[in-house]
Amino acid sequence: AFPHSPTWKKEEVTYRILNYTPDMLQADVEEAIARAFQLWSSVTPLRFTRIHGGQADIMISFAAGFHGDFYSFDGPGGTLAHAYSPGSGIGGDAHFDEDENWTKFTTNSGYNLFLVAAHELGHSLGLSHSNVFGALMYPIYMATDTRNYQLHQDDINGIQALYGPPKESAAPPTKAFPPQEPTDMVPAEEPTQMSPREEPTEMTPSKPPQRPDDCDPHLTFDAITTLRGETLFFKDSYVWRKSPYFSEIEHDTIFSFWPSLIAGFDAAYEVDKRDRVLFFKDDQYWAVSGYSIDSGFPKPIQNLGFPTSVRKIDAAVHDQSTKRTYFFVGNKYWSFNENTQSMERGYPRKIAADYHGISHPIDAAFQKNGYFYFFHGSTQFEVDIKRKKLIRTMKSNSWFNC
Amino acid sequence: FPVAQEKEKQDVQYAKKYLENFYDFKEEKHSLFRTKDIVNRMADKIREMQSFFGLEVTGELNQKTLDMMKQPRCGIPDVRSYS
Repeated sequence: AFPHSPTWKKEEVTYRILNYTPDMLQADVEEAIARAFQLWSSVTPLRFTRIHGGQADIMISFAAGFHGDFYSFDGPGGTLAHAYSPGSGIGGDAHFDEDENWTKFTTNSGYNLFLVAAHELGHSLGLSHSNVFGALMYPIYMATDTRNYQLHQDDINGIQALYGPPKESAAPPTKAFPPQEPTDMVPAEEPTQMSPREEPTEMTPSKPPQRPDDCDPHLTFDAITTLRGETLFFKDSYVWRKSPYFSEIEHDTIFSFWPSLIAGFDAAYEVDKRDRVLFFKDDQYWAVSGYSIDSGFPKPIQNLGFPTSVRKIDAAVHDQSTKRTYFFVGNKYWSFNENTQSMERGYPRKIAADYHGISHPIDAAFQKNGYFYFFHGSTQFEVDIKRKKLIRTMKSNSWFNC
Repeated sequence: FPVAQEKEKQDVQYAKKYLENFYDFKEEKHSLFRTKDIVNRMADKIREMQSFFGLEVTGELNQKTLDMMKQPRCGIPDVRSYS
C-alpha cells in the first residue's frame, strides 16, 4: 500500500470520465473503465458509480506530456499512466498518457486500456505496486488475453487487506466478466499470453511437457539462434542458454524472456547487424531486440516472399558474411537477401543439391565461427559455410558439456 | 543478454532517469565525493530495482536490468517514499 495506507472511508465511490482518447470509440473507453472497476468491486465491498458532472472521487482523463501535475508523461512508450492514492482533490485520480496507442484489443501495437485502467484503479483504491510477476499491480505492462481476466491472488490479498472481502460471500467469485472482445486486430488469431509458463496465475488446461535432460541422447530442438554472442536452444517452452562467458548451461523458459510470445517456435535466427532476432511459428513471425518485441508483429511469413503454399518454416539461419538468410522447408530452402529484404531468384532449391549429406527436414540451424550447424532429430551437422561442405556430424546436445 | 556496446553511455543516462523516477535516486550535484558517491548510490538503487523485479542482484547495469527498465510501465514509483 501507499505510505499510511490511505483508503476510501466509504463503500460508494464515484468516478467520472473527463475526456476520451481518439484512439478508441467512446463506448469502448467507457466499457473498458467499467470492466476495470468491476474487477475490483467483485472482490471488495466497494461499489462504483459513474457521474457525468461535478467532482467525482476518481477523475479519469487522457493527457500528453505536461498535464498539470508534477509527473509529466513522456511520449510513446515508457510511462503509460499513473494514478493517485485515495484522498481529496487529485487523490484517486487516474491519468492516461494520450501519446500511447490505446486499444480494446490485446495486441503488440497498442496498450489495452482495460488492463492499464484496472492497474491504475488499483492505485486509486490504495494499492501500490506488487513485485509478484503476473499480478495486475506488477508495474510492467503485460499484454494478456483479457477475456475472462481474473485478478491474481496477490491482488485480491492486497485489496482485501485494505477493504475486506465482498459482503455477499467470503470467497471472491471465479469469473469477473463474460467474454467481451476479440483478442487482436491483425488477421491471425494468436493469443498473446504464453502458456505454459513457470508461474501459472491463470487457468491453463494441460500440463506442459517436462524439460528434457541436457544429456538425453535423443534430445531434439525446435529452433536455435544466436543472440548477442550467446546461443539459445529452444524446445517447447524451454530454453537452453549458452554464453561464452559462463561454463554452465542456463535453463530458462521462453516466457521468462518474452512473455507474450507463444511457445513452440518453428525457427529462429539473428541478424546481428540490426540487433534483431526473428522467431517463426506456423505462418507468422516476430522480430525482437533483446527482450523487446518490435511493434507491428506478428506478421505473415508471406511478407518475406514465401508463396501461400508455405505454411511454416522448418529452420532458418543467417550468414553474416553474405547478409543472406536461408530458410529450410521440407527438402527445399530459400535464400533471403537481408539488404534488399527480398527472396533471391532461383529459389527454392533442393537442400540435397547444395548441402550433401545433410538429412532433412532440418529442425533447427544456427551459424557460428564460419560454420552452419544443422539439426535433424538428435543429429547435428557441421557445415563449412563457404564451401557448403559437411565437416562432421555430432549429437544434437554436443554444446551442453555432456 | 549482453549489451550492444555503442549504447552504453545512453544506457547509463536512461538508467539514472529511471531510478530517479521510480526508485527515489537523487544525484546530489554538490557532494565533495561526487563521482564515487553517485556510483555507489546508483549501484544501491540498481540493487533495489533488481531485487524488486527478481533479477540477479548485482548492482551492475547489465542488459537484463536495462531491458527491464525499458519495458512500458506505470508511472508510480516502486519504492514507499513516493508522495
